[in-house]
Amino acid sequence: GTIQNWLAGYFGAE
Amino acid sequence: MFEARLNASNVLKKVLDAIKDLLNEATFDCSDSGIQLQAMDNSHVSLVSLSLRSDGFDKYRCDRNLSMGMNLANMAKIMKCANNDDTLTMKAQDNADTVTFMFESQNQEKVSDYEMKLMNLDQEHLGIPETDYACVVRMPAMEFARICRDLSQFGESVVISCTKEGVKFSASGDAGSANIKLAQTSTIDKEDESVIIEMQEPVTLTFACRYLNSFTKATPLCNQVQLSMSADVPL
Repeated sequence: GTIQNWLAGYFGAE
Repeated sequence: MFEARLNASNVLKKVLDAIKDLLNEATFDCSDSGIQLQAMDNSHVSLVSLSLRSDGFDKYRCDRNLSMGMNLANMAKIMKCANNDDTLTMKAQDNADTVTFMFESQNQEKVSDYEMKLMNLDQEHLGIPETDYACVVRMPAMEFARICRDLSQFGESVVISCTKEGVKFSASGDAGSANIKLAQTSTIDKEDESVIIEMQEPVTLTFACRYLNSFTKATPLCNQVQLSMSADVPL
């Protein structure tokens, strides 16, 4: 979950 | 009214093949400048960022911005019905809940149309941020696909090490280890076959084979692939 959250933030997802 | 025509359906078939293993569904955002698609893959690990510029179509018209949510498996079923050299026209009315794909054979003797229901998908504003990458490698796309395929036999991940001299791909596992080194091309006679490295500082990064192999589904779209790498940011 942590990496997914970081990637989502990196790509601009809220 | 939205209408986009390609003289060869094959172009959209290749685009769809490049993304359909990563995404189950996606929104095609149509505007005057073209079609944009940005979506994270089903596992939320990678981003697909696709831009089909209006001037790449043989005819393009988009009077009002339109977001078309599509199920890509259903779109693939439709695209499978087109011959590679059929003319393809995608059409949708403003505020429509369907999109139409029309295929016309070269001799105009066969015309088929397929209508697909659109979906309401959550709109997220995603993109690949502007980044100054430590290393940018340009190389033949087929060669990259081959390396990913070959190294996948030896491990679940590939280590990419890039220096000014060249780029090294490595994998290891129970069966042993594998290393593939590509030197920077000394003379650029054939641009499509060249390996070119722009390096600010060397990098060594590890990536999952599963994703690299998914990304290489885009190989038929272009002769060259560009790998942009920096520590702690996605490839």
